[in-house]
Amino acid sequence: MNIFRLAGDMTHLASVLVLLLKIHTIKSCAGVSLRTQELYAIVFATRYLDIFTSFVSVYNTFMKLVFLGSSFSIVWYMRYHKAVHRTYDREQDTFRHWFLVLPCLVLALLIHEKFTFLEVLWTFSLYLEAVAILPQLVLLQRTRNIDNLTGQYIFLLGGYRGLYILNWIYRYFTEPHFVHWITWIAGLVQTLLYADFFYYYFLRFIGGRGVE
Amino acid sequence: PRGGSAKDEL
Repeated sequence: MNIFRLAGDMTHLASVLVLLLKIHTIKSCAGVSLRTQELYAIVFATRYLDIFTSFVSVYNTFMKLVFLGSSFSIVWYMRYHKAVHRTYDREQDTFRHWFLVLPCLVLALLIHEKFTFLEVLWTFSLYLEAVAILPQLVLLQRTRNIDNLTGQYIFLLGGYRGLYILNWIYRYFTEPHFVHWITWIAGLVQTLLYADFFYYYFLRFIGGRGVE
Repeated sequence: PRGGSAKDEL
């Protein structure tokens, strides 16, 4: 565990807490993509299947449970909590998220380190996480006035990705044979999606115009 | 070769 990894995890945790805060206290999920949240629930469910088979640390198991619990409860709130569901931008959140799941599954079946059930699903979760933010970014570009909490949620998620890349660079130089191409490329693609988004978000901010 | 595993990450 290095400082970048810990900072990345804490940023990730903060992003989830910001979203839960918005849903719990304001009873609103305006500007939040249910498609993206469902994809994250699938990501964590498929990645953390090893929670029963391999133990890394109390910290790891605890965080896995937090991410599983929070992602499924966010989906539950957005789908079934009356007050929260009423604020959901259903007409705007139209990204076909199943068109992301299927290619990721095919890619995981073709490109993986070991052809076992757990390993293929773990790889699938990496590919899916890389693109899971897309419905959220599309929704954001369609929504004219995004509130601070939604903006902070996405900003924190982007920060988490950036810190994980620093973590991999650190581990590459400090741990022998730490080479994980699949993890790195999927993580890099994910970070580039955020970087592209932040670039246009910044242009919109300084230009005072809408995102094209 | 032994080395760190990305499986210990979240």
